[in-house]
Amino acid sequence: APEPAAQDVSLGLDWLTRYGYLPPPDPAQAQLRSPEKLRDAIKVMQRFAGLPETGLLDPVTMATMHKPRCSLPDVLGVAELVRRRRRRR
Amino acid sequence: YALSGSIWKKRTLTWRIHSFPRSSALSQETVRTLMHHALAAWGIESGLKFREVGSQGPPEADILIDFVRAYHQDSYPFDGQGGTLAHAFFPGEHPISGDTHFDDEEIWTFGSKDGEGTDLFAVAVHEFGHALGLGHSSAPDSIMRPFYQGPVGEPTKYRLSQDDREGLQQLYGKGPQTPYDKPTMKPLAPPPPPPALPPGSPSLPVPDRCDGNFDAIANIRGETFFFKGPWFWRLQPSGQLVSPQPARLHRFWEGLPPQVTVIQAAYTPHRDGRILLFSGPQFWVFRDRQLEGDARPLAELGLPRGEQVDAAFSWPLNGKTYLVRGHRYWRYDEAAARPDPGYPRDLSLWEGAPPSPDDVAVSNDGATYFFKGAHYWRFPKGSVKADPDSPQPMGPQWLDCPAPSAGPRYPRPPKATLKPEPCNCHCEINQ
Repeated sequence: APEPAAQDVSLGLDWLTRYGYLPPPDPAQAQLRSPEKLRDAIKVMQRFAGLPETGLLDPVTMATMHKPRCSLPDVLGVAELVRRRRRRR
Repeated sequence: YALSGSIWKKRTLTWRIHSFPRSSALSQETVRTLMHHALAAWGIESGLKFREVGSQGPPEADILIDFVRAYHQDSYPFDGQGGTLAHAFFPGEHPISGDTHFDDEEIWTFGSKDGEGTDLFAVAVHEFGHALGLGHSSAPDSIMRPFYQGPVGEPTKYRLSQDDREGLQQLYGKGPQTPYDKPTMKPLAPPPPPPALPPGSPSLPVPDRCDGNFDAIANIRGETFFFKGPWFWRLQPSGQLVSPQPARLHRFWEGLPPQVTVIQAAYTPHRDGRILLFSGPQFWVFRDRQLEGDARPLAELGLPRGEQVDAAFSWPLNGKTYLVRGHRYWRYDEAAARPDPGYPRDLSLWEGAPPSPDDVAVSNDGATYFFKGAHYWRFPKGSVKADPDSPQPMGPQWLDCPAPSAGPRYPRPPKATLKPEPCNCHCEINQ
C-alpha cells in the first residue's frame, strides 16, 4: 500500500487523539508513537465506524475522519477523565 | 451502547434554551418544539420527565441549550460549518453537567432532504443521549453513533433504536408501557430462532455475578473481564459494568471452539496486543476478538505436558508472565519467548496469596489482585506482600454487589513476617 501523505498522518493523529483512540501526548516528554500503536488505534476507529479493519489511513478512513460529527470522544478514557477533573476543579 | 459512568439521580429534569441560532431559517418556536420532541424520545422509554423552564424559571436548568460559535469557554471549541456539530456534557453535579451546545455556524434544518444542511432534531436526540449519560455507540442503527447520519424522520413518530433503549434503560430503568409496547397487528412471520448455543451451555437463568467463584478474571486493555462458564462480564476502566447481564463467550470471542465452555485463566502479555485464553491443557491466542491460529499446548509456556493453570498474569514490573497452578507457579519470559529456568516455585513467595486462586489480574494502576471465591487480595504495585487488610469482598468493589455474608474460606494473611525457612534463592535486580 502507498505510504499516506504526511498531512494525512498528521490529521489522522490529531483526530485519533481528539476522539480518544490515542492517549494525549505528555507535554513533559517528546514522545514518539510507534507504528504498531497507531495501527491498533486506526483499527479500533475503523471497527467503531463500521469500516474494514485495515489499520491504514486509507481513503475510506480519511473520508470518515472528515465527516461531520459530535465533538465528544468515542473512547472515554484517560483524556476525558482528565478533562472532567479539570472542569470540576 | 456505551455508558459514560454518570447518571442523574432525579427523574424530572429541567431544560431551557439559553440562546437560539442567530442566522437559521428555523424559528425560535420550531427550535423549542424540536428540542421538546428530542427529549421526549428519551423520556418515553425511561419514564424520565423533562420540564421546560422559561427565563422566569430557576437560573440553572439541568439541561441548558446554547447555539454558540468557535471557542465558547469549554474544552470543545466549534470549527465553523461541517466538522464538529454539537456536544453535551454528561450528568453530574457541576453547573455545566447536562448542558448541550450546538455549533451556531451550521446550517440547521428541519424536514429538509439529506445534504441540505444538518437536521437539528437528529443531532439534538444524539446530544441529549450524552446529557443523560450515554457515550458513543458503534451499533449501526444507534442514534449515538458519533457521525452525523442525516435526518431521522418525523419527530413525533421517532423512536430510539433497541441499542439506545437498552443503554438508557440500563441507566434509568424502563418507563411505563407506551403505545409502542402494544402490538397493533400480528407479526407477518414468526421471529427468527435465536442462534444456536454452544454445546454444553447451561440453560437460563444466567449465573449470578455476585456469587463470585469466577473461572477467570483478566485485565484486557484496561477493562476487567470476569469469566464464568460460557459467560463473561466486563467492567469498564471507570468502574462501571458494561451490563449487569453477562455476555456469551462464543458471541464475542470469534473462533473459540464451541466445545470450550470454560475459560480457566486469561491475560494479555505486557505491551502486547494479544489476548490469551486458557482452558484445560491448552490456550488460544486472540488478536482483538478474532482467534489467531490453532489451540496451543501449555507445554509451550514451560508447564509439564497435560498441566493446567488456575491463573495467568503479566507482571508490569518485569514484563514476565506468571502461570499459577495450585500452590506453584511458573514464569515465562515473553521477550526471550522461553520459560525461565528454575520453576515451578512455591506461591508462598506472594506473601498472603491464597492457593489455587481463581485468577490473578493486574489493575490499571499497577496493583496485583489475586481472586478466590468472593474475595480478593491486593498486592500494591511492585510488591509481593498482600495489603494488611486483605482479603476484601469482591462484590462491592468490582461488581456492584453487596458484601457476602460469609467470610472467605481462607484465613486472613499473616500480618507478621512468616517464619524464616532455609531457601535456595538468589536476588536479581528489581525482583
